[in-house]
Amino acid sequence: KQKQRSIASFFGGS
Amino acid sequence: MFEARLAKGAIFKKILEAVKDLLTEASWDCGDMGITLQAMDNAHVSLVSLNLRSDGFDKYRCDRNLTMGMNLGSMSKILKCAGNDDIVTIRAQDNPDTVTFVFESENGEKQSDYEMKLMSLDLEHLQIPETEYACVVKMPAGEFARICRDLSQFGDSIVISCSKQGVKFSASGDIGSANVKLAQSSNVDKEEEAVTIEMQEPVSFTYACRYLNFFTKATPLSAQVKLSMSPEYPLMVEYAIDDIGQIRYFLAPKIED
Repeated sequence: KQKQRSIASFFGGS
Repeated sequence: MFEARLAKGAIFKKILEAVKDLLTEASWDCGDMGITLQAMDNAHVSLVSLNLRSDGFDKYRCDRNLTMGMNLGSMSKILKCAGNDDIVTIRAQDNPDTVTFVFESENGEKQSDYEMKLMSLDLEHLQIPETEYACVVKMPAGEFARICRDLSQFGDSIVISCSKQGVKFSASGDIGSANVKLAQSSNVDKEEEAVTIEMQEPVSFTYACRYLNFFTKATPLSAQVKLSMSPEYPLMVEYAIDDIGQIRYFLAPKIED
């Protein structure tokens, strides 16, 4: 199973 | 007041086509330096960052910094009313409730104006650092769109692998598997047809087809697309917009749960 992180989490967002 | 005039109005039409399927609404930030837009898709998996420099416009005036929240579906409807050869002007007052789009035909004989209500949007603004990427691939934008479309038939994801030999796009699913390999161009007469790879270290990452296909809606803006990849970092897909700016899409890679 694959998942994706929120894009904001890469750029210091919530 | 704010006024931005672009003789090549078709650029605005193409920009809206490039964002309207991915984003429902977004803030257009206008300042001395130009116009920027940053927004995440509804699922917060991808990010769009658009930059249009003030010196790229035929006329640009911005007395005070403005943030204009717009419904992009509505904006797209309005820009579809502009002809491909029309001159487009965007105009607003200092504390605007509405924005006005003015379309002028090349010969000046037809002028239309469309007023659109603005929205108050409370959106998170992210800081995107400049990064050295492990791999940067430049390739014809049409070729990238074609590969994404073709490989989407095989599965939900595309694996992009980059090494000194070239770049490989792979997908697999119920009907089978597909691989498309592109070698770095050895001898190119036309720069826009070239495939070039700048590599610090080889990489291989998995990305959702659905989003890559959204990004390729920007293909009419640019002959070439730039794909930048690094471990632990989102993919950046960048299309230059003439000599006025660029649109960048960021996509988090898929990882094993």
